[in-house]
Amino acid sequence: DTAAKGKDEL
Amino acid sequence: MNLFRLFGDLSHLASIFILLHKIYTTRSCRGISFKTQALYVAVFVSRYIDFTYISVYNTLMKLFFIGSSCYILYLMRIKYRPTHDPSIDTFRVEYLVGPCVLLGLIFNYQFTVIEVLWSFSIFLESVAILPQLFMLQRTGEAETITTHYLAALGAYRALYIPNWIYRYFTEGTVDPIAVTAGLVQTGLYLDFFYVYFTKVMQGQKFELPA
Repeated sequence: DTAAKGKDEL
Repeated sequence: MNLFRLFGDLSHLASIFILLHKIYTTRSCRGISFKTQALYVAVFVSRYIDFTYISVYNTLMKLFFIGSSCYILYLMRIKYRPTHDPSIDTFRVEYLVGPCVLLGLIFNYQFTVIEVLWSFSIFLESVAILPQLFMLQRTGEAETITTHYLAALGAYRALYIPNWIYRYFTEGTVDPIAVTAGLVQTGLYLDFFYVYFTKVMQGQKFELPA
């Protein structure tokens, strides 16, 4: 799921 | 979560407290670009509108960044309004926002409102400091506390770079949008960092050569 990349970062 | 990212986030947190401390102790927002601060509100609101739950840490930080950035605008616009001089805060923000909207529409991970806003916020964050740096360039000097604010803010994104390298090796993930924008963002600080390390850290005043 590419859309989730980096989404856990602020 | 790794130490680079944790210290990056803490540095970001520290930068906001330094800025608040500067405004409180000098009872003034002199030397601070309202435009840059307003852009940060736009950055946080457009990025964190994605309510996907990650962790307590993540949620608290998001709330803090939205809340504190709005509070700083209140301080600048209302409480300490007379201390802000719009005549030196003249960077044209439409030249930043326009291209970032365009970039967000072109480069995103999914063509949905949330994803485009997320990309837009990443691009906008990378250049949001420009009105502030432009102002610094115009006045040619800055209060030491203001330079500490900028250094902490610059360190935040700079620390995200080793975080991405670490994540690449441990998780095998790369976020090309965040990395590209992050490199640009850090690059914009290089000149500032040079003067900060060679002057402010040596106890001298932050002054740009004439």
